[in-house]
Order: sequence, then C-alpha cells, then structure tokens
Amino acid sequence: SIGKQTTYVIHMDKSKIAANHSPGSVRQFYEAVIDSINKFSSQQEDQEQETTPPQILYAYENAISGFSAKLSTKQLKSLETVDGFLSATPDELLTLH
Amino acid sequence: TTYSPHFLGLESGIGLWDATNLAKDVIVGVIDTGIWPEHIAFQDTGMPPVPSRWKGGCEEGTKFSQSNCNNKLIGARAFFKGYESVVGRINETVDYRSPRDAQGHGTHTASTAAGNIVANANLFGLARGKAAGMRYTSRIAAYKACWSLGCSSSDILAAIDKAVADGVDVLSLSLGGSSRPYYRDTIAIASFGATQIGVFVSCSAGNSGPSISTVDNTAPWIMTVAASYTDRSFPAIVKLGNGHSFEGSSLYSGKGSKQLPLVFGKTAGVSGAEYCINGSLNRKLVKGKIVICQRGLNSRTGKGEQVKLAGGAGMLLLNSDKEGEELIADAHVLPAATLGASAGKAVKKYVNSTKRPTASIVFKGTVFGNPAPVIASFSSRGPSLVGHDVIKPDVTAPGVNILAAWPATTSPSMLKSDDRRVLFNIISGTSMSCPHVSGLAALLKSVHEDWSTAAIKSALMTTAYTLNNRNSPIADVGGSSDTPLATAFAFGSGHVDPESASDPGLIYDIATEDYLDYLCSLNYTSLQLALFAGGNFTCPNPSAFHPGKLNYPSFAVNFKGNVKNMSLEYERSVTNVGTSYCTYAVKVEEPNGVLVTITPPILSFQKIGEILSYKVTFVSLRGASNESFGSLTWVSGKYAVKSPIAVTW
Repeated sequence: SIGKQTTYVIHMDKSKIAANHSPGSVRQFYEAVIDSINKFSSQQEDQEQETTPPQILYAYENAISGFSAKLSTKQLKSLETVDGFLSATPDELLTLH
Repeated sequence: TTYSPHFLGLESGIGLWDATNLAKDVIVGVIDTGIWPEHIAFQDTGMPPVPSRWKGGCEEGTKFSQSNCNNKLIGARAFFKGYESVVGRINETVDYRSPRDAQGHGTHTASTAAGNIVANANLFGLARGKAAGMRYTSRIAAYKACWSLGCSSSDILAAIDKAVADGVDVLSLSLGGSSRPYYRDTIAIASFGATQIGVFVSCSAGNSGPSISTVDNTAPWIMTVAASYTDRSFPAIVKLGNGHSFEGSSLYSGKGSKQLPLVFGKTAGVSGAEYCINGSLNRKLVKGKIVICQRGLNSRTGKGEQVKLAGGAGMLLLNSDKEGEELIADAHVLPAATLGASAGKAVKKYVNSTKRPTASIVFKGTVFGNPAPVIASFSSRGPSLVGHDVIKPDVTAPGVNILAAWPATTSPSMLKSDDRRVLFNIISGTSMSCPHVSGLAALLKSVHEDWSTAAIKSALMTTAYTLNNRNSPIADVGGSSDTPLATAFAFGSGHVDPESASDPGLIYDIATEDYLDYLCSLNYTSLQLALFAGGNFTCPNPSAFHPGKLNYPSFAVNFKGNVKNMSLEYERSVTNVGTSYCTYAVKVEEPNGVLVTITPPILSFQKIGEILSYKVTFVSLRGASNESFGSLTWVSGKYAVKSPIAVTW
C-alpha cells in the first residue's frame, strides 16, 4: 500500500551535503530533510490515508554519505527530488558465510 | 586456530611472528555476530594501553558492559535498528541485544583473525594444540550486525561507517548476499570508502560453490577470499556388512560403534526419513541402529539430533552429487560420519541389496599429512558476474574444519537441545578463511606501515602458491572428473603464503582514482560514480581507458566471441619494494589457445620505490574450450611475482 513503509539505505552526494550543514550535525541535517519531505508527502496523501512519519535509523558520514530510514513510497518519491539525493536501496538481509 | 598458523608458515619468533613486528599496534574490526568477551583468547595479559588514536568504545547492552572490554578487546558495538525494522524486536531468549555473541560465528572469526595465544586448545580432544589468531597481538573491535535471521545491510553499513570512524586498520566481513553491480552493492560502496582512507577490507567469497559465477563481494578494492582444506583431517572409517569400507569425516572422539543394523528411508520411518527431517523417524525402527541421512532440507547436526531423539545409535550423513566428495566435520550429538557422494551411493546400493544391512564406524581422531591445500567444494567460484575484468576470488586460505574460540553458552552443534559446552569449536566456510586473511593483512600492515591497501593485497596475491605439499597442482574437491585440478576461478591467485607476501619484490599499486577510472570504464553514470567519489567525478576520455587497464595483480581476459586473432592489450605498473638495482625477467605460461606477448620482457630497477610499466598483448588463437588459464611471472633472484591469467571466450 502507499502508506506502507520500507527501510531504505539512502546515498547522498557528500559534496552537496557538506555545503548544507555545520560539522557534527549531519544527522540533524538529514532529519530536517526528512521533516521537509514528510510535510510535502503528507500533503500529497489522501486525507483518509494515515501517514507514519519517516524514521531515520542511521546517519552515515565516514565510509559513505547518507542515511537509512523507513519511508513510504510517496516519501521516497519526495526524497528523490531533494538536491544531493543519489540513490535508494531497499534494506535487505545478508547471510553469514 | 590450531595448526593453520603452522600450515601458513607462521612460526613464533621468526619473520612475521617476530616480537618486534607483533609489538606494533594494529586494530582489526570484525563485523559479525558479536563476541564472547570473557573467552581466554580475548584476555589482555601483558598488552599495553589502548592507543590514543582509537576513538572506539564499548557499548553497553544485554549482558554486556564497558568492563567487558580490555586492552585486547578495545571496541564492541551492536547494530540492530535495521534488523528490527525488518524482522521485529530481537528475541532476547535466543540472542543478546548487545555485542555479546549468542551464535558463535563472530567469536570464531574474531579469534581466527586476532585471538590471543591459548595453550592446549581442542574440541573433545581433537585438533589439539596451541591456538592463535593470525595476528594474535592485534587489538580487536567487534561490530555486531548479524542476528539470528541474518544481517541487515543498513546495520552492516552502520558498522562499517562506525568502524572507520573508530580507527580500525583492517575490516573482516564473513558475510554477503547475491552478486550485483557495485553501485547497488552496499558492501562494495562502503568498503570503497573504508579503503579510501587506508582500511584493508577482507570479505568471504561465499559458500555457493562449486557452481560457476557464484562468487560474492567482488569489488576490486575488496580482498575476496576462497576456502581450502589443510592437510589436517578427522577421518572416520565406515565399514559395511559386505566388508566394504569408506573413509568419511567426523568430530566424534569416542569409541567407535560395533557392527549395527543400518536403516534408511522406509526402513527408518515415514516420508522424509531419508533426510531425517523433524518427526520423520520411527523410534521402533531406529532404536539402537545406525541411520542413513541424506544431505538437504535441514541442518547437518539437526539430522543427528533427530536420529538421537528417535533412539538411533549412530548416523551416516551422505552427501548428494551437489556436495560431491566434500568432507566437512561437524560436532554431531551422536556418533556420526559424513561420507562423500560416491561412498554414499555405494552405501545405498548395499542397503538395497540385502535384507539385514549393517555398518560400523571407527573414529580415527586427528590425522595429518593429506595432500593439501585442496579447494573446498562449497567455496564460491568465478568468473565474477559483475566485474568480468577482474579474477575473483582473489586468494585462498584455510576454511575447512577450523578450530577457534566459541562462546560459553552456545553448543558446538548450534542445537538448542545440545547441552555440551566447549571453549573451542570446529566449523567450516569461507567465513573461516576470510579472517585468516584479515589477520595476515594486519601482519603485513605492521611490517609495511607505508603500504597502501592495494599493495598489501598485491603482495598476498602475487606470492600465493598453486602447488600443494606434494608439489602437484592444487586439487579441487568440487572439480569434475575431467578437471579435478583447481583453476584461478576457484583459488584466485592461489593459496596465501604470508612470509613470502612480507617480501614480494614488486607490488601492483592502485590509487582511489584508478578504481574510479575503472568504474568509468564500466560505463557508470555520473550518479553511480558519485556514490563512490563522494561527489562529481569526471571520467577520463572513454577511449583512453578500458577495464583491463586497472593495475590489478591478475589478468582476466575476455574475448567476446571466438574470433581468431582477436587481440587485447593490457597495461600494468609495478613498484619495486625488494632491492635496488635489480632486473626482472618475465616468464609466461600461456593459456591454451592464447598467444601472450610482454613488452618489455625485462624490467630493470635502479632503486626502491621505482615504478616501471609493461604491456601485455593477448591474441586469441580460437579456444577449444570456453576458458583457459595461464600465468605471468616476473622473476629476479629469490623473487617470483606471479599473476594468474584467466581467459574466457
């Protein structure tokens, strides 16, 4: 369903993100991004559709640049329009070898 | 581990295990199922204080506190937000919501890479010896990202991200998924970031062999590790009532069984009894007898559990053609032996040929001296589906029947019903070979502090060997009767030889930009490249670059179509890390159906650090088969810098 959330790993353009936040506040920056897309996607949802706010699981800033979050399809669509968005990969379970 | 250091040529006080080298600080990060911190292998007796550069920490959680860390285990974190978002809250009756290891896998891999020396280590008296991690004085940081149902990619990324920030030098990942383009492979993307700042990343190749193109974790900046047998085995002799006997494998150390009735399938229970699945065995038919169980459907030790529950006296675990002649030893809960597929067929034929079949099992304990190494059938194979231009796996290390540390509350069979507790367990997988290489990389890192991750990788690859302890080519348990010998798609460059790797003569170095150029040659879009580059990256002129140009220490040559005289040219640069004023001459073993020309055939170095280039031209003379193999070796005195060549049409 449209409102159902899936966990995604979101890759962001480090050079564009760096310009938009102060050092040490990457997570707050992503939270602000998520807040903005949530407001936007909520406006797009049917009024009867209950929208769960997106949740950030992790902010990544050393080996990669981005975050993981639980998002609905609409929230993901909104996120894709954010400057610096590179890709979103659904979270998956890997196995021990 | 016991024995594998010796098998790898590591000896106390000499070479890489020299005290001076071991005194240097190297931090190995292990992303796995956590760690059992109280294990003797992680004691910190005599270890100096934690280095000031270390930014890691010891996270508190279920049955885990900061006091569980010490000067040996300097970091422990748990990542479960992704896992819980998919699977639901962790069931704390089966796992710890903390870095504490409930499964054993992480404790085993961490100790294999860097566990401290433990005297008289053994499992039920088997594999007895002095256990040591490959770089046993290294510090360990455990990042728990794997739980009872698997490892969420978002948690793994969080673990890699944190490990890099904490300051690990080496990362060991004995896990994976399915092979996919690097821009969709989260481990590839994160390990690129780690490699970029000097962290060596070693990953297991996967356990999906012997099928071709099953290798995982194939990005060229990752060290992809295949698994082999050492010459240590745990034989069990199965004697049938008709007098025929077969050698299998077992970790049972008690007395053997006398000749007992043998039951299988319908003579043991209902449908499913041939696989010994839950509830399929009939106690009346099984009690006091040896039960034959075929591989598949449930776990190997789980079959033994079912036999024991039904009152069986023993088990013969028969491989199917899929497992072939693989002889993995398991800590079964009753006297049991694994038999290869051909012995299995003979056993079944015998059972069908007589009304009262019988068998006995005699356990031989720990035996040394088999031809070794031999490539494990389960070890995943190339060619890589993602990067045809790089041979994967890269190298092979011991990964079958490896004894290493085990949690105090986990049974060696990993069965809940098994109340045995052990200090060490013997298990198999590329999961076990990977931390061997992680530890070896840590050793090389301490000897050559200025070497890049690519240089360490190159040293381990170009010094790997392809002949066994009988001076014959390394065999492959998963090989067909036509080709029982292992190829570069099974063992990569060969079996690691750490002492040779510490002094390789020449290295093939690769910088971050080179990897990005390689990705350009794969026609990655600017968005896909930005995942690795961290922003815009301008590719060089596409005509100036092709994938084979990556300065990789092996050659994957792909002739598209079987066209005679098709020619491919590769370039390589080698850095002299041996002696000044030295001359290398090239020696080529041409793959069948391929003409190889090297220009120049001689490389003369004037000083250490000097870089010289050469070109290799491969001309297809039309292959009779779809693939053939050869090698290119630069030879100078004691140095032989070898690169495998794998050709596909």
